[in-house]
Parts: sequence; structure tokens; C-alpha cells
Amino acid sequence: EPHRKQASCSAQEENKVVTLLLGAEPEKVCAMPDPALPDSDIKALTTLCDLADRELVLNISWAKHIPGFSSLGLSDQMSLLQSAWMEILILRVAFRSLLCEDKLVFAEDYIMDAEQAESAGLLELHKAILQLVRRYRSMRLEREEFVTLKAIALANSDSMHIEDVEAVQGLQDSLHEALLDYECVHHSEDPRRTGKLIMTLPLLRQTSTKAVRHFCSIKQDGRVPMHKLFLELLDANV
Amino acid sequence: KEKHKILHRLLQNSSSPVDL
Repeated sequence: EPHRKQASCSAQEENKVVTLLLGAEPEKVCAMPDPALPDSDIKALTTLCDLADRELVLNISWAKHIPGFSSLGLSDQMSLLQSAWMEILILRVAFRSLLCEDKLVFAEDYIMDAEQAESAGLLELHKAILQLVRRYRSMRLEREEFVTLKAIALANSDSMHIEDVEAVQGLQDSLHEALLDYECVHHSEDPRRTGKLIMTLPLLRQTSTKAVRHFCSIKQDGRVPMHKLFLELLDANV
Repeated sequence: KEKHKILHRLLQNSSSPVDL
């Protein structure tokens, strides 16, 4: 084991897990707001919920491509996704928004500034996600780190319903090791970088909790149409 | 878990999962 670790920390060796994760990244999704609807908070929220639903389908098939995820029992796969789905959505928005100052790139055709967020009733959430974006921007988060961190967020979702705790721990360990190996090769100048990345996860969790609560209350209002998968996962977090 | 039919179905649809 120590020998293997030493060997993996060399520029010659390709990081297999990170390479697989890069290859598993879902394609881009367009928001396509309905041009027939007049601009309103309901239109903005309908667009976001529809976008989230389509992204969720892609994120579930992405999860299946995380090395080791499909070896977990089906029940544990479900539990991890039911806990982490919003963290995954938010981390993707945050990464897309890195190059866009003070705006959230929900999709290439759906970029939201603070004013638009406020009129959709999403200002607090907008601010919280931007705080995360600023953290990652200041670290110059790389695509390799983003895909690995996203898989870690899923494996580390702290579901209370895990049946095979050891198997989930094994998945966390292999992803953690992949990140350590990547940083060892690409950021040897900053030995604390892995820790810094992991330390952004509490803010991601906090932001995700806020988002789920907010969309649950929108659901209860009943004014915004929501697709079944999005509703199913909102229910899972209540 | 009974309630989570869509998630269950999407996870069961095979799409070349990768094992370690």
C-alpha cells in the first residue's frame, strides 16, 4: 500500500480515477426559457426547476460512472443521491460561474445577476452560491479538482440510511486518495490544497440545505410547475 | 424508498458503470 501511494505521486502516472471522472462529465444543458411566457418570478422559477430536473437525470447517470459507485447496493446508491443531489447541482453552477463576476451561470443561455435573482425571490440563495464561487475562484479551482470534489460530495453526503457503511467509506477513501494524488502531482507547491478544497464542503452543504428549503416552500405554494424527479428528490430531503 | 420510483428506475437502467 505505501509503495503504491509513493508510485502514484509522480507526474508520469496518470490519475485513473480523475481521468474517468473527467470522461463522465455530463454534457451541457440549455435552459430554454419559454419565449411565450412574460417575464415574471414564476417564469424564472419554472425555468430553473425544469433545468434542474433535466440536469438531475444526467447527474444520476454521471453517478453511475464514478468508479466504485455502481458496486454499492442500490439502496445505498439511492440514499447518497437523495442526500447530495442539490449539492451536485450547486457545485456545477458554481464551477460554471467561475469566469463570470457576480453572476450565476445556471446555463449558457441562463445567466442570472443579483437584480434578476431578487425579482425571482432568490437573492439569498444567489448570494450564498456566489460566496462559494468566490472561494473557488480565489483558489483557481481546476476542472480535475471540480469533478473529483463533486464525486466526494456525493460519497460524503452523510445520509442516515446507509446500509453498508464500510462500502461507502471505501468509496470516500478511493476518491479522497485520487484527489490527494492529483494535488501531489499538480500542486506540490501547496501541500494544504486538498484540505482547502475539502474545507469548502461545509459551505456547499449549508447552501444546498438553504436551496432545498427554499424550493420546498415554492413547491408548497403550488404556483410553479415542477417535474416528477425534482419533486421526488425534494420530498426525499424533507 | 417506495416513493422514489424515478430515481430507482434511472439507477437500474444500465449505462456501462465502472467498477474499481
